[in-house]
Amino acid sequence: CRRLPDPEPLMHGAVQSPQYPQPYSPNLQEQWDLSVPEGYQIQITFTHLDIEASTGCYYDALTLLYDAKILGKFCGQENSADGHHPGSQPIPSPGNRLTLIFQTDDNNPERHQNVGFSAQYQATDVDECSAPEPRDGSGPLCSQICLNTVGSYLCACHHGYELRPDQRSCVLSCGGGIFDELEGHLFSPGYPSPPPYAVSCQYIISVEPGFTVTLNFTDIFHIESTDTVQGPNCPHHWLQMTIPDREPIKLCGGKSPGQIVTNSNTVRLDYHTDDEGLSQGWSLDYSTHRVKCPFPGNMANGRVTPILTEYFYRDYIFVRCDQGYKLMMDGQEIEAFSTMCQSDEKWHLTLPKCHIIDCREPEPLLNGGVTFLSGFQNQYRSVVQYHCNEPFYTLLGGINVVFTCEADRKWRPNNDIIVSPTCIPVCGQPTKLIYAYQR
Amino acid sequence: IIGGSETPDYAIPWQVLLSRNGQRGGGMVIGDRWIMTAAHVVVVMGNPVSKETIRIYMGLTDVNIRLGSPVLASSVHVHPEYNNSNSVNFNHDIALIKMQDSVTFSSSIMPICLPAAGATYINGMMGLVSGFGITEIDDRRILTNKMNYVHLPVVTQETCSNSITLLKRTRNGVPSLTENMFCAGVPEGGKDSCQGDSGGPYSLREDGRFWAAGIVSWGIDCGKQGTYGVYTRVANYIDWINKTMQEN
Repeated sequence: CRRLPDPEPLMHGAVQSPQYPQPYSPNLQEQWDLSVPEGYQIQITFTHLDIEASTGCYYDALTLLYDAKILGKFCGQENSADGHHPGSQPIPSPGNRLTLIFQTDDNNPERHQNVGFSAQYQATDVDECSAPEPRDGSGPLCSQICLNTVGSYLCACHHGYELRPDQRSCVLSCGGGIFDELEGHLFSPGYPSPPPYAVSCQYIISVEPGFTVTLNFTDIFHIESTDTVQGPNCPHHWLQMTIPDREPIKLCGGKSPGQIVTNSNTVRLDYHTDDEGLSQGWSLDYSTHRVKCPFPGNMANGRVTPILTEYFYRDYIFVRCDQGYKLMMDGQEIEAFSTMCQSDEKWHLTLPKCHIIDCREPEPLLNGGVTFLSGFQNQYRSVVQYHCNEPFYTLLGGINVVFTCEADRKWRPNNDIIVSPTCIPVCGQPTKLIYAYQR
Repeated sequence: IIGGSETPDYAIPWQVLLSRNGQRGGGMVIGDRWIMTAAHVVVVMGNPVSKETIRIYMGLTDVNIRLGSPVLASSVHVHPEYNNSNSVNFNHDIALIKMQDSVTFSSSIMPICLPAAGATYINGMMGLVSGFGITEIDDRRILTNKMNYVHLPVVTQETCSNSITLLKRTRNGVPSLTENMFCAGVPEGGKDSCQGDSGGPYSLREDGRFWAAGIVSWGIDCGKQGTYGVYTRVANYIDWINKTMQEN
């Protein structure tokens, strides 16, 4: 056999005496066990009740019980002087259950046929928070703040405290842990109230590399100290600031440290008090700044963009060469260059150089040659002139053919009409003539 | 060359020596891959000789000293109207030879200019004819290995025609003079081109440039009184020359 699950409690319902609205029978003993979900209580409202009236509802009666406690015993008719009629007002149950017992004796009055009762019931929310504290010494439902909800309740804690696992009592909170947002606010437990004794709280501010943390103590700063000639000594209460690779620093006294630039992306704060003395506490805002990369400097024959006064982590810069120059990196020409400021305060690529371009050797000229008029090594803006091997060849057209190395790395004629120089042979002009002087 | 002189180096750098089966002929450089000559130099018994048999020498004035390796022909182009199977019709005596390799010009090898279209041949104008053909030493005709040249004036068509007509009365098989020919020489004789000079240049000088007025073609004897050398009138063939070179 398998036990059937309990039926889901209803949120509302109706209950009537047997045969209602017909007169009920004698010798009845009927019972209804009503229930609604936990966290609710039942309210029952009688729409009609007509039960033989008697003193103390001795003969016929409808009895309402909650955990064997009688909430009421009803009989009679509405507005009648006899009996005990519930009226039309809702009757609440202390909990989510209600038992109705309808009991009749062995005879009914002949003149009036009583029809019994008809009632509606519904679940209503219980305000657990307003309930009195239990007498068993277990304490209040919530140690600090009780929030009533429909069908239930929640406990909450005041600022500086956190809810314990029992979900009802509160414990002092350090508010510690890891703070990885780029800005934030920290404070001592219970701040601005003095914390209880023997506090040991740890706060770690850790943001991603490339950012540095700056602490700014605001408002009250009061940590018990012993003043010495060298300054406050922190023998019992202290706030210790630890930055990686540096000596920890203990802070105490009544004077705020103000702003502390850590130059680190990680800072650990340990707040310690012993079980004596008094420290009112502290609070701080922290902010972060991106690390700075060195100024890229001026590029020879090129420029860096964008031009900023300072360059920070994740900033990009681009390098462009002036016209007639090309980007060179590790002996190789590159089409474009950009570099990013890294978290280690260095550019992820070293800056390239701008080298002057060259047009390579000019096209050779058959039966001629080329001479440099200006520039050298075929560099940008070099000017060359073509010539033919005279006197045996001459340039077609007979005009000077001058080419300039342009920014597109091509030799371009100064005169756009010329496509390419050509040497044509010189005819009929021997280098030696036959002379006859004898007459 | 009859009655001429040995040519100094670099004086006639367009002169070409053609050799075909031991026969000498002349030619002239007109381009870095083109030689112009007489058709009868490259046509034997009415048939063009094979290009492989033609040897081309340029840039020399003494065959003995600087013969060197010949340049080879890649194609031979005879004027399409040349028809001299009986050796009496020298009309259209012109041919072009294309060389396998181009030539770089220098003092020793230089092209001669082609005549302008409509160039005129003025009577009495002195021209320069040259070649490696027969010469005359002590009244004996010998084949020389040195380039010779001689200056000869242009003769009117009428004078030349009359001399040929006169000769035709006493000789058989004398070729006829056509408008595609002109004559050069002196009436008293003693100066002329001769066998072996055929195909060589007869040049006129104008504005400091020599131009190819004629191609040594034919004549009755050499240097004889009352006879003239007959030359192909190059100016009549400019269109054919340009067309042939462009198409090839």
